Amino acid sequence: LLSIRKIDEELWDDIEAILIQADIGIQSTMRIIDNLKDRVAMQKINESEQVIELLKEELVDILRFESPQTLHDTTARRVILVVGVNGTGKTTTIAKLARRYVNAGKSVLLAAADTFRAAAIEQLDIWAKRLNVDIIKHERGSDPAAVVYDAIHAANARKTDILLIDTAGRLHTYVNLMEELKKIKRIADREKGNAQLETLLVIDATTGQNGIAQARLFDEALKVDGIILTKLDGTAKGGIVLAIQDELKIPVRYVGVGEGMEDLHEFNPKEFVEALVG
Amino acid sequence: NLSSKLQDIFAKLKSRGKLTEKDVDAAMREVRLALLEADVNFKVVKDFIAKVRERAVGVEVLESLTPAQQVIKIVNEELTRLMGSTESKLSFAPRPPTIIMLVGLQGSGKTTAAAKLAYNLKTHGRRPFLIGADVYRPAAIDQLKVLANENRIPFYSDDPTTPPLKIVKAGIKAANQDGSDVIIIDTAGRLHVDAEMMGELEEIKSEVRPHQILLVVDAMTGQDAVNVAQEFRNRLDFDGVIMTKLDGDARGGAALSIKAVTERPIKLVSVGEKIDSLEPFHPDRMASRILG
Ligand SMILES: Nc1nc2c(ncn2[C@@H]2O[C@H](COP(=O)(O)OP(=O)(O)OP(=O)(O)O)[C@@H](O)[C@H]2O)c(=O)[nH]1
Ligand SMILES: Nc1nc2c(ncn2[C@@H]2O[C@H](COP(=O)(O)OP(=O)(O)OP(=O)(O)O)[C@@H](O)[C@H]2O)c(=O)[nH]1
Ligand SMILES: [Mg+2]
Ligand SMILES: [Mg+2]
Repeated sequence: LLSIRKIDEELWDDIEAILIQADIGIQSTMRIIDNLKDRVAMQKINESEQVIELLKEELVDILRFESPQTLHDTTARRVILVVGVNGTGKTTTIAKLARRYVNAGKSVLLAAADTFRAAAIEQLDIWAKRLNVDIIKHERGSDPAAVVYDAIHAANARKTDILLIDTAGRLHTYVNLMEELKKIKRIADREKGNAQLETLLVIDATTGQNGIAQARLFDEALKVDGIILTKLDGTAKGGIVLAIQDELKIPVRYVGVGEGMEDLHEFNPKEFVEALVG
Repeated sequence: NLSSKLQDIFAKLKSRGKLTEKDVDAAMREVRLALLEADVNFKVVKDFIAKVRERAVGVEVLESLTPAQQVIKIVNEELTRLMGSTESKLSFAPRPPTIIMLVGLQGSGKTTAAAKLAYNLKTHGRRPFLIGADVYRPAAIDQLKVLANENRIPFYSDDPTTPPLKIVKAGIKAANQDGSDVIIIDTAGRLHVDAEMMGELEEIKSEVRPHQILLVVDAMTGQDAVNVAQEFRNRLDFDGVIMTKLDGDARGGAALSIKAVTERPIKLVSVGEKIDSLEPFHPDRMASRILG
């Protein structure tokens, strides 16, 4: 499709089709193509492969981020709050993160703060047993904030390196549920002691333009430090993270590529863009 | 919104007469933008715009409607025609039991939809039975069991080391002994490109002959919806769709894409997490939600 050919309207149409079908969204797509057309004119480019290379560079530039110093501190204790709308893969991703940290020799504790959904606690409990890590859990229906409070105090007392907090899925449009999350974060922030608090938003790669609304509202409520993009092992390209990073500057930290505890990779913008452009 | 954008475009249209190509081009750009922002599939949008443009160009500007109103009217008519103009009902077997199998991608809402569907049928005087055939996801069977017990719906499953087909067959036996007239099977989420897992569904279908196979789709699904729907249709020839999480603000363009590409109707929508949050699908409401 993008092999040697003229730079004409048809090429721009094909690029537009690729970007839109990758869920990058029409607004970001139009901006990217306008920038490309400018560069093609300025640099007097006449080969289509060069245009494709410029396109990839442009996309990688948007996705690149300077990871903050706090992320590189491997000795830091961490409290990681995992949030997102229903069914995106939060609970499974926590299992994967726990696995990474255990492999890196860290002590890990899980907090089952989804006290709402049927068998949510049981689901995380099974992962804890498979990972051989401890879990803090209360009764179903209890206050999630109380679970978080107990878990942080347990982690502080045991000097646990990594505390991973699972929360109930919730649509960003439910003000009361977003308030509940804000309260949870306030408690975590207040009680965390010397730990770094991180908030990670889990986004399903099949999500369309609604992903931007999700990121916006979760960021407004909590200040999101990073995104985990799940289910990239399907056929969806996950281009929505480009629009999210473009508008909100929230970087992708990891991608989920399967249902097992090993199926998590650090985000690599170049690989992601290669797969997206195809 | 779209109608006000179209009003602005045609505000400058001074002459009465026909809508020219140039008039229609500007309007089509706005309609295309609205549909793409609503997650309607790129190719479906292309075909749709071509149809609308054909109808709009040369249309007499009527005395009774403004040009913007006329274009909107054409767009709405074409949208409703695509979405299906009548509500599509769940169909039941001529003789009980009716067997319904729920399938779809991971996390789309199948397990909760199974329980909600059972609850809905119970309130309509039927005798539903739930079978938990997801042996892969940790505590999936517990999840359905809790929902079944909370709502007093008979339930069957087995140890997760049991093959799903075995669970389904034993469940149907138990349901028949129970005198149930609708059997709802919850299956594990799976990728349409996972040959082995899709094969598992094909095997259950051929052995058990469900009366209805419903594809459960998340309303926030983007461009990938057609890939998923086409593959599920090619492998399983599903009968209809349940669209979930419509209580959010996703425009739900995937509904249009799936219908356009598979010709299978959306039968039910889920608008919340409560057990009574299943509703019939209204194509006209969906069309205006998509247009925004
Ligand atoms: N193929 C694939 N499936 C995934 C991935 N991540 C999670 N899943 C599956 O997605 C489904 C939902 O995962 P959960 O971890 O329960 O999602 P959740 O966000 O915790 O869901 P709620 O708590 O109900 O909001 C499960 O079937 C997971 O196995 C991934 O990267 N790839
Ligand atoms: N707000 C909202 N949440 C929903 C709706 N339908 C399902 N959910 C939630 O979405 C999440 C996933 O639902 P499940 O029923 O576990 O999804 P599933 O398809 O069975 O997931 P897998 O078995 O892992 O493939 C849960 O948190 C549900 O409560 C809905 O209509 N609205
Ligand atoms: Mg969960
Ligand atoms: Mg399920």
